[in-house]
Amino acid sequence: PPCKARIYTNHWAVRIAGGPEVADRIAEKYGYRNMGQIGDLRDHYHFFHSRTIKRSTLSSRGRHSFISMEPKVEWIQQQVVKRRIKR
Amino acid sequence: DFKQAPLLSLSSPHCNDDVHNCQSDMNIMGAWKRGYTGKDVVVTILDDGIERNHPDLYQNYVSVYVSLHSHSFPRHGTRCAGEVAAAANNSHCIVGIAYNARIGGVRMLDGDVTDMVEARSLSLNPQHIDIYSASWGPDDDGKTVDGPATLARQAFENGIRTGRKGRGSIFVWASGNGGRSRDHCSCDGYTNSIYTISISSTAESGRKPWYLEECSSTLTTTYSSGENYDRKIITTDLRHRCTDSHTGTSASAPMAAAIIALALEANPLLSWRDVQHIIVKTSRAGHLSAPDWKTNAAGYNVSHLYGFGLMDAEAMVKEAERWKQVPTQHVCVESADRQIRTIRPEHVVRSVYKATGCTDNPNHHVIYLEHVVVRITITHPRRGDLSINLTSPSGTKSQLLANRLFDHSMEGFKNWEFMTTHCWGEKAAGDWVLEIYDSPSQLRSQKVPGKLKEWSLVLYGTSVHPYSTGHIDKPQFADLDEEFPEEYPGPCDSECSENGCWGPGPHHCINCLHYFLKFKNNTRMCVSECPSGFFRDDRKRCKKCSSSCETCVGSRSDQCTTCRSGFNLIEGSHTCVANCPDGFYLDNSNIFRRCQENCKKCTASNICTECKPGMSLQANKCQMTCDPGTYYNGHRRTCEPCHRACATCTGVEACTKCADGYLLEDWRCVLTCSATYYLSEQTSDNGQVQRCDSSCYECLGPGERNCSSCNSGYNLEAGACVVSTICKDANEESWAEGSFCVLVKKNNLCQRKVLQQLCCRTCSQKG
Repeated sequence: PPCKARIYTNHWAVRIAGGPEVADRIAEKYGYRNMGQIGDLRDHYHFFHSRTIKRSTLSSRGRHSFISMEPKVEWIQQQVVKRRIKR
Repeated sequence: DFKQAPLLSLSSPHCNDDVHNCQSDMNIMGAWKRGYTGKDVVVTILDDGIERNHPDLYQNYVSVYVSLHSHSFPRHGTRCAGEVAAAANNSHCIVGIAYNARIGGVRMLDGDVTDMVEARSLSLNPQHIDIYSASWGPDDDGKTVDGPATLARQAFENGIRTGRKGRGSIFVWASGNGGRSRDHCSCDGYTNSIYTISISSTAESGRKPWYLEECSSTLTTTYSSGENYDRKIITTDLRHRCTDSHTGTSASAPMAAAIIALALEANPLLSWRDVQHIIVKTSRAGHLSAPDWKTNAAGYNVSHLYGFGLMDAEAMVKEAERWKQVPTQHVCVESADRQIRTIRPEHVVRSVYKATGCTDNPNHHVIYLEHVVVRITITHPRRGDLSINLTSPSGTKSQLLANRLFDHSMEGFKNWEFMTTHCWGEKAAGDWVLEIYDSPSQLRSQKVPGKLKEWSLVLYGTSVHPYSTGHIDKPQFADLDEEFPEEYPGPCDSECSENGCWGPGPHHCINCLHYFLKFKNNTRMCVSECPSGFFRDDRKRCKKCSSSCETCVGSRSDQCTTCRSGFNLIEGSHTCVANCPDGFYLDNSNIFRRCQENCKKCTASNICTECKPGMSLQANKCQMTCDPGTYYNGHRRTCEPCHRACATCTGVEACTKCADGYLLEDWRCVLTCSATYYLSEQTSDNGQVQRCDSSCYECLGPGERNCSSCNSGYNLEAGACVVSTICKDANEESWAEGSFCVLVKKNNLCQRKVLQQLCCRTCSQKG
């Protein structure tokens, strides 16, 4: 069967403890923009990187990837497009 | 004591059903009449947004519960929202089920959907939004296995834990629409989550819509449009329009969300689990047709197509009004079975796990089940060839996965969580049986067979009966509360099941061990057997037989098995009657048995006393009435002529009267008497021929002394035939012997046959 290629976007979900200011500072440091908390999920933030490919079959690699080494970054996930159908 | 809300007078042009005056089996009107319209409840539609200024919606539309994007083509969302909260007293399209609820919309489907987008939508304003309705999901193509990723999962858990001020957000989800592509909604992680209320659809006819998928995680059902011959769901549409082309489970989910909104208005304190319990208790199988309806061990009817059945808004708000929160949820994660088993084509792998329900850990101890999750890891060359069943200790079988014809994936399942609701209310402890079938749909390489790597059970439920703390099921005797303490320490009546009781009597049981009688005042009494005059139905309830039955198998008058006194069963029907109907007789076992054919009245099977018209009674049998000179031939069932010598007869050799010039001799008509017969002269016999005495060969009259000739070996002596032996007499015999015959005669012993024969001459001589 044809393999389903994953489509990576230029959006990330990041879990950073310490509040929005800390998140803003780290986002700025690696070229992201903090788009705010994800819904009601405390310490989870939506980061957007305008200088990476908007849609790609490869996950994004570059200087911005070092954000995962920040001690305060507990978890990070590049967002993948999911196929969702209206029923 | 319900609130006196002004009653709506419906004047919708789309409701011209004057027979049921727009009553729907979901009893929406009943809930409205109790004053519930969704007031103070907030529902949001996770979709492609809502048209803000639709005339039916804008009164209830609240932008603050909307995601930040502008709405471009919110068709799907607008339709869903209309079913929930189209305002009342409008003249445009319809009225929403919760026409006073506030409605928002999250536009999330017409851009890239990612884990983050889902999580943001599912966790939007959980302290203000009560119900999230989602009419979307992974592709229903029959080959996708997908579900909430990390963030979306966290959003569910967060909403359940903290939403609605800790009572838990309500997530309503449209179950699958991939019926035609043989999809199974167990491969949809959203409907398979215990946190979502998975909604199925049925058409008004109660038949399965073409798009519907089966699966064990479906909880309940609402109407949707079905086939073109079914009536349609009507709802709001784009550009201020109205449409009837909204179909599929996506029409059902918002309907369910609106019904839940009514229940939340009736009792805002309901937790997310309370809502699911109420749905399980009030949903009804009704007229929904499904091949697999079954009653689980807790007495609930459930099917893979419709869950626990059609939602009942009125019943839900009634339950909500007096509901007491269910005990805290316990989660018992049973240890995993990691024994690797090969799954061979055309074979079944059966694995039995003895669950304890975590008895050793009171904080995790589960006795009464809610959801059951089975976490399974399987490798397999073609996933669609797999089907999986789980059977609970009480014997309830759930189909966790059906074959999926189009699923050619080689990925198998990695820790996939299948979920069933079918064991709701059953006991957790006992043997759970997992069966995995491999049924190849086409040729497949045998090199790499499937393997069950690991499976484990996660049991959700409570350690005390969810309704035992004086719950709503308690008998409604006002004085009972005073009479019995809140917690009845026992003992319970022997007819109570293990669920316990709140009083000593058989009518204080929570559930019955065997059967129960229900009284007009809604109380129940447990019994070991249904009393006479009652039969037990498939829900263990004793129902009344028809008045003439003593015992029966159904309530109709033709379903008796024994009769009350004064009534008797009619053979061949199960009907009891007081009087013996024509054509029947009462046999010694008091059953009205059928008389023989053509018999109108009889006293026994072979004794007819009155024949049906056109038949004549002959020797207790009914035969066709034949003309004189003919007789009824039973074999040919026709009248046939008698012998020409007979005037009347009952058979070809059974004359009853002879023609002129003939004599009746032994059912035959003869011209002259044959030997051993004589012609009697009695008038009554009209010259009938009689048989001579058996000692004569020929005779002149009746008796043994009218013989005229004898059979060989006999001599005729004075009209009688005696044995022709040489007679001994006194003269010839030696003195000693001669004197013997003299003595015989003298002692009058001649009438002894042996002596008479011996001394026949002496005995025959006079004097």
